[in-house]
Amino acid sequence: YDDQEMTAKVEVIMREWISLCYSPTGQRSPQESLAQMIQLMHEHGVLATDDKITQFFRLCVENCVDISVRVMKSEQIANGLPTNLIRHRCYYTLDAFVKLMALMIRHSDNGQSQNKINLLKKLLNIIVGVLHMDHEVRKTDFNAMPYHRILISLFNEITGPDPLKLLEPIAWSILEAFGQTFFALQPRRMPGFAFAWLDIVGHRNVIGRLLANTGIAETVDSVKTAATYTQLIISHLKFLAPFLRNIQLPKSIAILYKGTLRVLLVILHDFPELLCEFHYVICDTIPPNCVQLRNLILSAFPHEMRLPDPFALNFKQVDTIPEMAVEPKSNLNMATIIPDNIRVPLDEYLANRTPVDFLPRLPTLLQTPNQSGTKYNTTVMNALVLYVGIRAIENLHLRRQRISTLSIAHTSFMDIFQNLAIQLDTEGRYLLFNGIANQLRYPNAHTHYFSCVFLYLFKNSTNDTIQEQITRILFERLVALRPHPWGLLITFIELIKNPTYNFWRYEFTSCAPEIQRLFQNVANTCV
Amino acid sequence: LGYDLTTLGLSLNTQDRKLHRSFGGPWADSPIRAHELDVKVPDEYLTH
Amino acid sequence: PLGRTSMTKEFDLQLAALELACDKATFPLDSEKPRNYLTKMSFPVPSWYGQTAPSTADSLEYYLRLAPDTLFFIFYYMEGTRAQLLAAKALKKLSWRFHTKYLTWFQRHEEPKQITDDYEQGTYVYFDFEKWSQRKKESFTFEYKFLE
Repeated sequence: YDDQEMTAKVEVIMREWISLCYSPTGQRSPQESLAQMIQLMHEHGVLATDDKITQFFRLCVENCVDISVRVMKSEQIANGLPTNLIRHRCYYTLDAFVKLMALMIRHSDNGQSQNKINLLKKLLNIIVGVLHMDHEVRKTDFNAMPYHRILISLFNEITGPDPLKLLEPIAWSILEAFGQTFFALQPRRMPGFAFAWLDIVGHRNVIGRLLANTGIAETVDSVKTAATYTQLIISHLKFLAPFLRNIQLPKSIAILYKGTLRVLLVILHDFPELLCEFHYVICDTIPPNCVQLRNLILSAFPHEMRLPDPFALNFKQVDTIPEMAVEPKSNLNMATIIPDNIRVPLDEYLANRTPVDFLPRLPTLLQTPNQSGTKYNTTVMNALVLYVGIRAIENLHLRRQRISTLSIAHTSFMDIFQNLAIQLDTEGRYLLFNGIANQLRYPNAHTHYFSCVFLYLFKNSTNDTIQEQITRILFERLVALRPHPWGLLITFIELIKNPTYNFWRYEFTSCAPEIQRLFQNVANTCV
Repeated sequence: LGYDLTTLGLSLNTQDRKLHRSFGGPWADSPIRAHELDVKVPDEYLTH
Repeated sequence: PLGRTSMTKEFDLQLAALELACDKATFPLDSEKPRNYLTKMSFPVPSWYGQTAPSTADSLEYYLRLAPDTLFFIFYYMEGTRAQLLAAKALKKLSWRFHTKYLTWFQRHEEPKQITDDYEQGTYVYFDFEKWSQRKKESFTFEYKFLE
């Protein structure tokens, strides 16, 4: 409950602060103004206890939000006023409140960095709490703007250039606190805040400070900030996934999806290493039918790498590219991504090809009864593919063999792929080949190995269905609009160019005139 | 689900890794222009 | 071959909340610092007006090709932006000097009559931003403590 007395104090203090904050002295010497405000707060006893402080700031947030919502409502009534004029009136109050919080965080308890970060976390928790309550209670009337402005302005203020190095000692704690706040506000939890959320997470300053170490992030470990940012992207893709999976694109989802593509394109362009390193977990979140979105992630390659022209190579030359023997950088703990009930017998089989009944049982082990819409556990399927591939590459290195369609043959590792390709039904095989195609990226050992797996399976399967389905998987990724991963291109080019695979002999390449034309077009482009 | 990603208002062919500095955000059809991009300027430049 | 997933009630509620939020979509200024004298609001102008800046616009080379008066406009009307910084850099390259007390740009009209460690004195051209024109000033003392 809120006592009227505290509400009254909040209004007095906020009114006093707003006039002080925009006054010339307030602009010129913010610290003095802050000192005056702290004095006033003490006189009103709003800083007396931890609870009082919490209650005071919660009421401040509610007060600012109410003022903004009322002003914007007047916009709807007095329609004549241009939106940005109304917006500026809202910003006037919101920005003053943000300035007060930022000054208190920056100058509280000089030297005691821990107090600064404690105050920041308290304020962020209060904002999240009020936002969540508002989102649940106001529902149709919920307006994200006030919270959107408070959060992004506070982020800009606190993480911006810090010439006095006041916040440098707690720079990572500050970024982590904001990362946790944005994660707590993710669209799956607050869909009504989703547009504001993506605007914040996709803001140039958030990207810059979490991924380019600008502002206070200069001295922060970029591995940690990249992981924080990736977690936010994954949480967002998990929200979009069901709607994209069903190609259910009402206007709101279409706008959100397009905005997501923009943000991911900026990441692909400026920070490709993030997508290289986290491609596995990100692609695991993307529905199998989101071909272009997945291609975008898989097209990333390390900035210093120069991609060989896929159209100018033949596969023999591809085999000799030095990077094709190098394991890609990854932070995955492979042992943990497969459930033990599969990994233990799998390890046993890979080592000794026993028990013989492991292969026939494997398709069932990959099924999941409860996941709606599919009978297979795609996460486990993807993990199995990558795990077997990594172990196969290790084994080749042990035997000092290069990766090639010959060296990968007749091994326990290839048994897994071959048997699954034969035993799985259409849906299962689609997911299996998807998992393999998700490894066709820039020149590295995984791209090399899995490209050879596809080529080997294509050549050695006795059943045209498998050749056709491999072709489908590659083709649907090629006919999608750009970008296309390098590994995908070299695999398909090899398939259609090298007579060993007899690609054009298969009936499915000419099953319909338009298909034949399409294949020819892609072949002409590739060759 | 396919978009021509070259029409989203991002100059993807720039060599430097600074697209994000003038990124107008997820809804922007064009980058932020120099006169819109707030940067830290010397105090004396704040002539207003 | 995967078919559709069945949409749960939770997904329907999420979509409903999203549709509502879409109508109150964010406004470009919501995440930008306010600027009173030159707001960033975009106005619907005729389509034949230049809609986007030339791709090379964000470079010092581009600003060096602008007339000084244009640079002065950018400097005084785009305060606190990258454009102001670029305009200031270009003016300095064109041998203008910013006086931090008069907040005015000066350029030597001829070699100064006197140069000491603390100041130089002579005839200058300066840009008068109130009259918006370049004017000459004779026997002006440019104290170096005001040289930016």
